[in-house]
Amino acid sequence: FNTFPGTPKWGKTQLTYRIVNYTPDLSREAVDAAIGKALRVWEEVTPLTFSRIYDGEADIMVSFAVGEHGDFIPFDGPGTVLAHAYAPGPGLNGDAHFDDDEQWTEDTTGTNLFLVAAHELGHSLGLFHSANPEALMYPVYKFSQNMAQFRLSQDDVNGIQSLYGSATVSPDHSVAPPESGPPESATPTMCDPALTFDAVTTLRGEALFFKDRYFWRKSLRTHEPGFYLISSFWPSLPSSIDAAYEVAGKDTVFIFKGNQFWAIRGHEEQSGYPKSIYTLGFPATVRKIDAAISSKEKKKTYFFVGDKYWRFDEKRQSMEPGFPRKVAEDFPGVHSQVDAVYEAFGFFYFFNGSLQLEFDPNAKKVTHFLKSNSWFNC
Amino acid sequence: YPLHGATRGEDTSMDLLQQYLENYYGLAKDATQFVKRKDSSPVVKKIQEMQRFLGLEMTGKLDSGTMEVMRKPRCGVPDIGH
Repeated sequence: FNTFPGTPKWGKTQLTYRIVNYTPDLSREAVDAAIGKALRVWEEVTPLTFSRIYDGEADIMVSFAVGEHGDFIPFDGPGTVLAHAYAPGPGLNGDAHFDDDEQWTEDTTGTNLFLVAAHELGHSLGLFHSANPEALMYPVYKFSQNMAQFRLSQDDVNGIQSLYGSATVSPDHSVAPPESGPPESATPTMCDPALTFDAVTTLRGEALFFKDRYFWRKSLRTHEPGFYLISSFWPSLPSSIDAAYEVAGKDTVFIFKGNQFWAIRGHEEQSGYPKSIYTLGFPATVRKIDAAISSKEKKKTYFFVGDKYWRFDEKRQSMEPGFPRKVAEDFPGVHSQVDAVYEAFGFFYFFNGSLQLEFDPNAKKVTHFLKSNSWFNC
Repeated sequence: YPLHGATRGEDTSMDLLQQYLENYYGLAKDATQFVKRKDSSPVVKKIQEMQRFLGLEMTGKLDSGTMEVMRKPRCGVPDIGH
């Protein structure tokens, strides 16, 4: 891998991006999804997070243009040059431009937007061209047949982690020093006694257990859960999510990561997302949601953040007054921060590390302690 | 006077080479005369630099493998730093 001369990089981990305009070749949703998925390629292996803004100057401005387009480096019509992007910095720096004389596609029949965007955004983050033909940052376009399971090469991972490190974020969100060596992310195993979950939710009668870039899908009718890549079902969703819950009445599952949330309905990713969690009524002090559950009967959604929780009225679509409240006061026995929460058979199941607490909301007490992976019949 | 096919093809390749080296490998814009004489040392060195960067055999010649890679769509960011 290579970095730009002088090794420019962002001095913060929370970056903004804005999609300035759209190509007529694709729907807006398809462009949004391709750019979102391309950003997540880098987000998954670094402490970087990306928030979309719709007005003003973002760190990364994404645009489509033909010929001369204001930066004195004109595009060349169909073929050859597909796009270009600028190294991190203010103004034009960090921006990614796509030649709209190309035929942009979601698949490989034309020029795949996701693949080119992932490469250009690598430049936006500080990576220069790699001489490794297997790398995403190799300058020549090469489509992959297996787009749904796209993964960065180790060369790309080494490159971006040499700039930003692998995962550590300091409390003030400044960039932590890179770690000495990038760890290979291991595939989680369902019967690992130390298994923890990022989030758990129901989806149309099944249970989904999220972990890193994967999820297990468990139906009450089947003994063995299925194991899948999140991106193979929902390409725009991030990995390592924070929380998820289903509003059964809307046939929608909401997925949370950082200060954003997405909506999915079955296989479909809903347009207009991600949205900011602050649109739900959270104060600015809330940076992420640890766990969430929506009660079908009460039509209330509980959001757990640290040792407090908020309650959202699904009928009124507003946060209830009087919250946040202490988790330990209303859920006696649930003392520590929760990773995930799941509702089944009238009980709440709180996941904390490799432990699971079965809580009876009527008796208001913990009724069982279980291993986190008890649902997998290990 | 219509050009012979092979000659025309060679000219097209030389134009592509010149543009490619100028755009992505920092060949000076006024080095046209060197490109037209592709056996000249600065151009051979630039071709070798390009071949090394693109993971090709460093022949220093405009062979078919090098031409094939040069004709592929690519990112517009130069392969060498300004």
